[in-house]
Amino acid sequence: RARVISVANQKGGVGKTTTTVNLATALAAVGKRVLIMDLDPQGNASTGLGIERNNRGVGTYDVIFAEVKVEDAAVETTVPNLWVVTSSQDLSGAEIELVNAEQREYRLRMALAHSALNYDYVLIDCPPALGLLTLNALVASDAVMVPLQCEFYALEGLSHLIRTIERVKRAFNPGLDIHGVVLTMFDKRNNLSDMVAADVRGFFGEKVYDTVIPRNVKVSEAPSHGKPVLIYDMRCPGSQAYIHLASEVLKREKKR
Amino acid sequence: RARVISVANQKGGVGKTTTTVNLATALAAVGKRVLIMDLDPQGNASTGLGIERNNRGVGTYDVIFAEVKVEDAAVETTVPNLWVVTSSQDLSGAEIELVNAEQREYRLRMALAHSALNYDYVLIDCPPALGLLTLNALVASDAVMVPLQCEFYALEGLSHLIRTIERVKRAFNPGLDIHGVVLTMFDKRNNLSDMVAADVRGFFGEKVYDTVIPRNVKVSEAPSHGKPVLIYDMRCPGSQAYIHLASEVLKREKKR
Ligand SMILES: Nc1ncnc2c1ncn2[C@@H]1O[C@H](COP(=O)(O)OP(=O)(O)OP(=O)(O)O)[C@@H](O)[C@H]1O
Ligand SMILES: Nc1ncnc2c1ncn2[C@@H]1O[C@H](COP(=O)(O)OP(=O)(O)OP(=O)(O)O)[C@@H](O)[C@H]1O
Ligand SMILES: [Mg+2]
Ligand SMILES: [Mg+2]
Repeated sequence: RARVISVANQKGGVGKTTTTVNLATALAAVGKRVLIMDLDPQGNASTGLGIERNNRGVGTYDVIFAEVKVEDAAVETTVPNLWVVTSSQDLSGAEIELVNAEQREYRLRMALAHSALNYDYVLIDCPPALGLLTLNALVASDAVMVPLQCEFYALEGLSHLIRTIERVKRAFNPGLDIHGVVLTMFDKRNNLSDMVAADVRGFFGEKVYDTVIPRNVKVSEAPSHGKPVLIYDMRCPGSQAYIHLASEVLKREKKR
Repeated sequence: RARVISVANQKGGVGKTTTTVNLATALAAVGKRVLIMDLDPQGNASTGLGIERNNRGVGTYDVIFAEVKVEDAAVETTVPNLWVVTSSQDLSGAEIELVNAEQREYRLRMALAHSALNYDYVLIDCPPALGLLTLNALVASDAVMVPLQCEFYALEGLSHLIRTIERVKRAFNPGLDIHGVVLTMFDKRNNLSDMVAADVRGFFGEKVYDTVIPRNVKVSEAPSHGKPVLIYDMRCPGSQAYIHLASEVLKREKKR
């Protein structure tokens, strides 16, 4: 049965989408069957995988609200072993629509339970908020991966995120764990990155992956070509880091 | 009477808070009386102005839900002529609470209308979403400033943001204008920045400020000292850019 992992952090621009797309690609490259659920109304993960806006049919909105099964919404990507359920603009009204919906926190969890999840991993790319969409992702997940940009403002919101995860674990999903914290956009030329990394390792210890994702311009260029950076430029430091992250994730999964 | 400007973009991490805090400081430095409303539950603007989390009393939540007047919520900062209405954690439940509230889109506008806004400018720092908090800001504003990171994903969401602003203008606030688009974190070493900047100028023409904010590590270090970068390091490229932006904003204001 598929392991479901949410990629979440309410701080904006910390590398949630970049981590989802590139970690998924690295897992697919070693033969894992992977599905990405694009739960962000911006739809960046769908774009980063080369799926044009006008090619997006049923998506995550329909899975949550119209009981469309995941297997009927998932589309292939150019990456072998990698599928995606795309996001569309109607998802931006979902936060409001969910407030008065039945079982509002469990809709995604129920949708995944009723689908034949013929995957090894399902990665959910979350929007930059702790609203009902992210809540649905956390309730539907086995674990949460937290990308953390090595910047001061990003550090600020971490304790609020952790408290929210604990609350979801107590109230809705006792099986939810923190898979790990991945440091992103690390810039070795600037002390701030070192300072933040040291703070986070002090606070989270083992939960912080050894792999640190460096700031690397190829990573930010890849989406404009509709490709994960592993396909756009396999040898660049960004790709190599995501390949290492994937092997570290798989090692942790074995130990479970 | 105060000019109210929202600083908004649903894309995360594009420099909304950094622009709000530093533009406000530059305007205050030339003698304008400025108020910042921190409408982001993360509360980064309040932190960037040195207001510790445990020093935050009534804030924007109370202005929206408990009819607290702005003048009773505004606190002084270490910057002369600059005040802030802080954000607190209860704001993170506001999106959900607003859905079934009376006059849900007009609450902030009404609160500002009933307050003695003894300021030249009110800048509203918005969260990374187009939900009811950002909607309240747009309905309450005379104009919107859009920070845009010179990255591909940031470009993607622009048309959705513009359509939302037009919808708010038609349905709730006919006086709403786009004040301008400010290019942020421009990195002259990488072509992506040039490409995005050219695209945006092609699309928005005059609306794009001449001033471009460069990527500058001092800008991201300043918040860890609880200071705007203009106070932390006046002479760095980041500070100089925000000073130029302030004079460009004032020039546009004169021409209105
Ligand atoms: N390692 C990296 N090196 C350079 N640029 C990066 C790196 N990781 C991400 N970026 C760029 O930084 C920006 C923010 O990353 P991304 O969009 O993945 O963050 P996010 O957390 O998903 O944002 P949002 O909160 O809006 O969903 C993007 O333009 C992306 O291309
Ligand atoms: N010109 C700049 N040079 C270097 N770093 C910058 C610059 N502008 C902003 N930053 C840093 O980039 C990060 C994102 O900026 P900021 O938090 O202001 O964006 P935001 O749009 O307010 O994010 P959110 O969507 O989470 O509210 C912060 O860590 C900030 O310190
Ligand atoms: Mg994203
Ligand atoms: Mg912000």
